[in-house]
Amino acid sequence: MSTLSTKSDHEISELLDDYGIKHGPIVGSTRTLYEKKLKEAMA
Amino acid sequence: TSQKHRDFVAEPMAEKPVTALAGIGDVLGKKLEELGFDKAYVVLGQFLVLKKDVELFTEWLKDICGANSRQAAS
Amino acid sequence: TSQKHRDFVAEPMAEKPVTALAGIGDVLGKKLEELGFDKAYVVLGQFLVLKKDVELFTEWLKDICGANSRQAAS
Repeated sequence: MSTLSTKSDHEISELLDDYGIKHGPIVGSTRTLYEKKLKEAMA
Repeated sequence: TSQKHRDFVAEPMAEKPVTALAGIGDVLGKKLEELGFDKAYVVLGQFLVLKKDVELFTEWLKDICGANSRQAAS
Repeated sequence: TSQKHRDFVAEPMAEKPVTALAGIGDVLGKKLEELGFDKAYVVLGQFLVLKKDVELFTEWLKDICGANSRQAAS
């Protein structure tokens, strides 16, 4: 899970889609939120 | 809506400080300013980049500055 | 400004697609849509989050979808 921060924005976006998490573009100001939501979903 | 919100929407946002937003008091305002969200339009930008999704925006606001549900909802 | 831009600002942005923005043709529009910037308001959001800094915004647009200077400036 800690590898999330090493993933590209595109990879994060694909993971969000895989986990069915609604999201907008992955940019500097939104990435932290989406990584947190992915960690919660993966847990 | 609160008087604060009515005052806010009554005129163009322009360079209003983040504390002009309903629900954002001095403590939250200070935290947001430290994070670079010093103007109301920057917070608006974040809302738009979150696709105007209130749930996502509320969660984001809670995460970055510890806003509670009521403040975030405002 | 271009006619496209005048058309764009002539009415509320609402849910206009990203290709409604001046300088964003089909190719750039497709790339931006794939990145989640499917609506004009989302691109506006990013501009606001970048504190309306044209240089930063232009650089960002070039980085994420290979826009050239003219397109980004539009």
